[in-house]
Amino acid sequence: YIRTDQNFIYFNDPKWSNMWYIHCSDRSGRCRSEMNILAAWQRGYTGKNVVVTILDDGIERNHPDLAQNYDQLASYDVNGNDHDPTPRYDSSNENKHGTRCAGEVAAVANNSHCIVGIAYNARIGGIRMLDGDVTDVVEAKSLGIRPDYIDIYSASWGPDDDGKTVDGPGPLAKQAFELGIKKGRKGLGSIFVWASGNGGRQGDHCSCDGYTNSIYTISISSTTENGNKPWYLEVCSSTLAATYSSGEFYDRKIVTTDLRQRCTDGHTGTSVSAPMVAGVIALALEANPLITWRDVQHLLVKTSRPVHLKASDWKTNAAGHRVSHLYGFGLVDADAMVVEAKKWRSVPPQHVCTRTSERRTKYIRPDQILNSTIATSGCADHPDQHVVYLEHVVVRVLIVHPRRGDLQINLISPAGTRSQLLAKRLFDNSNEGFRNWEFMTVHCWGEKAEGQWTLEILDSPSQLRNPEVLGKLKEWTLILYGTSEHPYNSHYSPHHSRSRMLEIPSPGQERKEPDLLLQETPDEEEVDEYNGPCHTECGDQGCDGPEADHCLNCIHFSLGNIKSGRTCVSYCPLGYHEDVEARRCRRCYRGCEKCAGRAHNQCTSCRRGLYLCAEEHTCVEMCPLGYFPDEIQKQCLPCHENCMMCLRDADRCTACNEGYSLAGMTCVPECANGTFFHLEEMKCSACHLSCSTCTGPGMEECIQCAKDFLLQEWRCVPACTEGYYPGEAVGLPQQICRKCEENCLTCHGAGRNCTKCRDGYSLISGTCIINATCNNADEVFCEMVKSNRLCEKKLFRQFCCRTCLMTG
Amino acid sequence: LPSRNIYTNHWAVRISGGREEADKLATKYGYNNLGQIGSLEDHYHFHHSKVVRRSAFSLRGSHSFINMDPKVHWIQQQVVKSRVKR
Repeated sequence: YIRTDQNFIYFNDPKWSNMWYIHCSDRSGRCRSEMNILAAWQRGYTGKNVVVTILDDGIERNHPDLAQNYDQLASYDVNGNDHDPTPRYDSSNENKHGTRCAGEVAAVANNSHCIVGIAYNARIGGIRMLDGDVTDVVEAKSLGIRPDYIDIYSASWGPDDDGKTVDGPGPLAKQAFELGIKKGRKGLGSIFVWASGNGGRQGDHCSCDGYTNSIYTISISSTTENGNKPWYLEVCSSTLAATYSSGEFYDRKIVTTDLRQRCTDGHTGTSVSAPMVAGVIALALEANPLITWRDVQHLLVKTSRPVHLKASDWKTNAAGHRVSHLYGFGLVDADAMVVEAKKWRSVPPQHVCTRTSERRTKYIRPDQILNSTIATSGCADHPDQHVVYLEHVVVRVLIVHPRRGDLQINLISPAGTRSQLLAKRLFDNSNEGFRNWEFMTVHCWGEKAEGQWTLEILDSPSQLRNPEVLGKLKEWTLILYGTSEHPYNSHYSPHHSRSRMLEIPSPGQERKEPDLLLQETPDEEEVDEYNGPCHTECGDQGCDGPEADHCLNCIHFSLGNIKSGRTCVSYCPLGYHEDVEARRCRRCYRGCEKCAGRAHNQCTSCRRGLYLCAEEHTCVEMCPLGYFPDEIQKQCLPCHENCMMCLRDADRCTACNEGYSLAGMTCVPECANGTFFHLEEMKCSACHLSCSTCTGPGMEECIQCAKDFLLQEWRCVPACTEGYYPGEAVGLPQQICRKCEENCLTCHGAGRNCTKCRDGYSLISGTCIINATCNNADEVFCEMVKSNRLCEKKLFRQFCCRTCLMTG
Repeated sequence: LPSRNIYTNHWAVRISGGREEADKLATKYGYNNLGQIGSLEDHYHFHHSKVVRRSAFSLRGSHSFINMDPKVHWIQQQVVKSRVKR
């Protein structure tokens, strides 16, 4: 928690009070501003002279909160091949993503619009490259735009996370990365920030995302306001650090700029985190413009820390860094970053030491662990490759396997640090194996490279497989990146990060390794005739048998009742809530999956088919008006303001509130008579003077004509033109121009009211008869024509009617 | 089944000899040279308007002869990549 600070900064931006992740202005005490952005601002760092660009679907450069910081030179439209990255507008607002990211980085401060960007004086651009076919060429072009002008590239996208894709940058994009690292920022190296894996869909593992597994990208994950793992987050050994982002419905959200010059708190996931860190790095670059791309990563490793982030696998590596697969080295600390950056000395040059395992195929047997080791001196015999202190560690594998998703891969460093390179992926039934795929871990950062490295592969079939077809490890290569001398030469730089002193250990967890916890045994006490060990959940009254349902009381919770049988559990299952006082699991109200109490309005999540009403904490089948059922979070989320009803997304309106009307799927203010709402200009513009209501400025876009105008063929005219006559229209207050009979040039009504015929027709008793004459009308069938009154039927009029009628 | 690729009518080609050489080669096989790919030296972005814009197969035709041209060091038909926003 941060104490209120006397020289607290206050901005007049309307959403400033919602930016809980930056300041504590609302004095609620529920303050989570350990990213210490305010403190960095108070040191005077706001991103001045630093250029950031967003690789995405465009950026609304005339957004009131971006225009002032917008930088044309940091922008390009790769999809449209021009210099204007303005997104393509459509009724679904699908191209909102880039604008939302941009606001987090550099939304202007104190301009009464929306929010304040983390680097609110930085220059911001956009590279439109997702709104079209994304190919290797498109990515390479985007990554290579103005490398000497743009400092930081932020990207919040990646391969499909369907749990069966293994994809990454193509050959051109890889070269663009390498070129950017070598030559960008005039040799200091471009800085690429990437949103780490995002399990928008379950069952994925972000090590199959080649962008976050690149050593050239800074992979950033997310935590919720309460330091919990967001439902969407994937574990990943290449994640470097984390920021706050969206979480459950009860967690506060992140606010940012939105398409159509709006604000939103609907920007979620790790899409939020990458631009946030881009902003923090911009502050650090302002403090020290000469830090290299590797310095930035070292700074993040040094200053990020666990604070209250909850992860079961926090561990301290051999260099003393706390690290986890969820959050990397922890929550970023902007203040510590700028302080360290200010006095930073560049780290020694990077060395690369590569070792390949022996080329002997090893079989991967189901449910057995295959261990393969590589012993290395860190290439001590090649000075220019010698690695003593580690940075990134990459493992390139060549594995043949019948069902790739059954594999789990771990890497254990000489110091014993275990990195999970790959977890099982239930949906991945590919038989392609891994063909020189590169996994990466940062967990050994700062450790010594020398020693024995162990690759551990576990194959656990998740469905029936042909037992005779075994997986094979053909070979694997260990690539060690690091320095030959200590990266922080202690004799000239203290480099003791302030953040270490800030570290607030989460109670009871920090110093003990998780598996040690499990090894603790309960006190052994004598119990009556059964004297075997009790279940670990049994309390101090002992037990009368070895199982959890033999306990006489429970350590944590008792589940069930005497009738149905009672047992002890460490936590209550779904459908129950934990009554801590009574140490009992109590059933939630019908329909609740999780709850905070038994009442119907204490649900915190709902069973399948029901949706949670956040305000009332109740589970409903149908969301109330103004809300839509979110299939992923299983809760009723509010429609966008002005929306009375929406479909599957807050922005997909199907009905509007009073005073608004639908334009596509957006609710726009109802404009006064004679005006229409101009979507792009976001204001009411005048219809054509002949229209009283219209959908656009053109004459043909009238819906209703102005006074003294008549609707004729979707246009409004002062008077009906030739071939039309004014007539009533059902349901319309005004007359419209109706077409005269066929072949009739002027008329004053329908039917026999023609007053002038077209050439080749004669006007006969109000209708137009073709001038054809037939010479045998008498003999042939004039009588018949007249007796059958054929002339009144349009179809037969050409049969000598004129002649017949003329002859009376 | 592995996901099916979508082949575009764009190619990345590595040709030494500069822009002129690239233009010449492009014209020879009916391509448009859209210029160098970012800062990647000798890499050019070719487009062939006579080849179907999106296809499930890498179509063969006279345009394919460029693969065999000795001046071409490397060539890659562009495939649509599935990229999702996080």
